[in-house]
Amino acid sequence: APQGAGCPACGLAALAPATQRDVLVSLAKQSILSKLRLPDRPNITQPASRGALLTALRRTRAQRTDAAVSPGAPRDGSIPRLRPGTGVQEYEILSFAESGSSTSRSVRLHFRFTRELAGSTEILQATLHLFWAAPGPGTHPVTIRLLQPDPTGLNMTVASETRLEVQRAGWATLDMGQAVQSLFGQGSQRLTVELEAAGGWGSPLLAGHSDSHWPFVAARARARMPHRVQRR
Amino acid sequence: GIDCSGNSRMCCRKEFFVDFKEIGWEDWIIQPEGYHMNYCTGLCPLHVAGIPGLAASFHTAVLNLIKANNADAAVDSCCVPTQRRPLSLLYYDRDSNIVKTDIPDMIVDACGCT
Repeated sequence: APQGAGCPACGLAALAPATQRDVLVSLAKQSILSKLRLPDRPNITQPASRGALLTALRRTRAQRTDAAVSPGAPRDGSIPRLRPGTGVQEYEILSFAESGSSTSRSVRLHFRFTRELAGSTEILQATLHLFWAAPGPGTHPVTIRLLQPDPTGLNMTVASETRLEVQRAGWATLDMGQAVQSLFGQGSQRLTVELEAAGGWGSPLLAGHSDSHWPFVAARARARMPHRVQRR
Repeated sequence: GIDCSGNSRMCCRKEFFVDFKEIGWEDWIIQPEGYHMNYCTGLCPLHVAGIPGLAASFHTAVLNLIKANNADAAVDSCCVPTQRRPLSLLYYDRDSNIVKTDIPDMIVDACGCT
């Protein structure tokens, strides 16, 4: 309503500028949190290191060959849009590994996904990114097992097993779309990856995972469309 | 659309920027630095009415409210957004994952009378 006049719709008196700003800021907070399906602002306990984040963003951007990114970056930031024009909210999720138990030949990595996204999105793509340590001459087989908690939650079952031949140090990727989707389907949030290197290689990953070589899962998800009833 | 300036009372777009640092959100929202929560305000005289708007059904609802509250109000047009765009966010979720998304229709680019 123009300054000084009451609100024609609700009849309330116009707010003082300072009060109006507080109302608008709280409206902005509510609107962003509800659209992100978050009950409250997250408290960050384990921020990703800058090196890990930049590497992951760079690798996912390079990998996204089919994304229709609008030619011009949006004016309010440097983030290219995911898939403009579809009208469906999409998410790109980067989940960085938490180190689990390890032996001289195997290492376990845990990846966690939030409840909000698990319950309301469908996975379009999920890729595990790993940086192999230098294996030495020849080829070295590595077995990658995706483990998921069994219905009791007490034991882990092997959801899938893949064998790779590693010849040199560097990044490798593994498709995990189905595993992450079934994880979401079970309402579970934690995915465990076990890497086992055959004889004499030691741990297949760089010891101490330098920041820019930190393993991560990059997933793309789309909001589930609510069930629409067409009125005739 | 018209951007509000000076003391024009016509329907216009009022710029309103929420700085994430000011509200203490800069730790979990990595990009951008704030949210342009622009809104529409001002009068829609009859000779300006009729420009198609995005929220026609919203317009009807608000007009009914106005008539219910102010029977003698001679208003039959409302200042509403006519152009909006997504808000692209890069943020930490509750499990310290990094999420990138575009929230549709969050930023008002233009207003008009409907």
